[in-house]
Amino acid sequence: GLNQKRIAWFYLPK
Amino acid sequence: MFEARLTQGALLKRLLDSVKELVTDANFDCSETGISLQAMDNSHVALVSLSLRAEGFNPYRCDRGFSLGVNLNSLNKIMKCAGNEDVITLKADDSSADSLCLLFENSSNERVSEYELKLMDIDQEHLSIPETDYDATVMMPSAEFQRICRDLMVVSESVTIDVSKDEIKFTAEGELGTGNVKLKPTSTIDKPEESITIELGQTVSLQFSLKYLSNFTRGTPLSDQVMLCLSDNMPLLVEYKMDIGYIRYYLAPKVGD
Repeated sequence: GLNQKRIAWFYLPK
Repeated sequence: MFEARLTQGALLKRLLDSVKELVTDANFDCSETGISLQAMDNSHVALVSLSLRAEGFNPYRCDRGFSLGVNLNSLNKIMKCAGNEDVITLKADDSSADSLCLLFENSSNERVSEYELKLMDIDQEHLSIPETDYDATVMMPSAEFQRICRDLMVVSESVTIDVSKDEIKFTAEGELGTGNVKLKPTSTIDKPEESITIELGQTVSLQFSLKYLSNFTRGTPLSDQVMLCLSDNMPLLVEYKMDIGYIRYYLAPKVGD
C-alpha cells in the first residue's frame, strides 16, 4: 500500500 | 506602526474561512511589501501559504518587518462582528505588538466598531518551497474541483489524480465500489472562468487524501479558477489567485516506500 508522507519530507526548513 | 486598510472587508472573512479549518494558530508576517502567512496543519501533511500584496490595501503602512501571532478561532469570532460590506482596517504597534486592533466601518461611515485581539507567541517552523517546474499544470473552474472532491468522498478517503495531455482524471476506490471523473480541456474564450487547460511536460499519477483536498476547497469563493500543479513524488500545489495576492495549499502525496 501507499503511505501518507509529511510535507517536511519534501521541503527543507528555512 | 502597522496599518492596513482593506476596502473589500468580506475578502478577509473569506480568507480566514479558507485557512481556519486547517490551521489553528498562525503568524501573519508583515513587511513593507505586504502580509504573508505560512503554516502547516497539525499532522504536518498539508501546508498553507498566503500572500497579500501591499498595493491591495489603501493605505498600507509597515515601517519594519514583524509578526502577528494570531489564534485563528479568536480572530474568526471577532471577524463575525464585521458586516460583509464593511471596510476593515488592521492596526498594530510593531515595537510591542501584543494586540491587533481591528476597525470595521460601514459604507456610509456612520458606524465604526473597534476590537482588540490579544496576540500570542507562535514558534513556527517555516519550510523553504523552491520555485518548481511541475510536470502538469491544470486550470479548472474552482466549483468543479470542489464538486469532484465532495462527490468522490462518498466512495473513498483517497483520490488518484492522473493527468495526460487529453484529460485529468480523478479516481476513487472504496469498499462500496469505485468512482471516477474525467475532464477534458476546453477553451471557452467568452467565458474564461469556465475553461479547463492542461499544460503537460510528462504524464503524472499521484494519490492524495480527499479530506485535505476537500479542506482546500474552502478557498473556492476566492476565485473562479483553481490551479493544480503536480509532479511525480512531489506535493500537490492547489492555488487560488486573487486580485490582491494568492492562497496556496500544498499536500504531501501518498507514496510507496
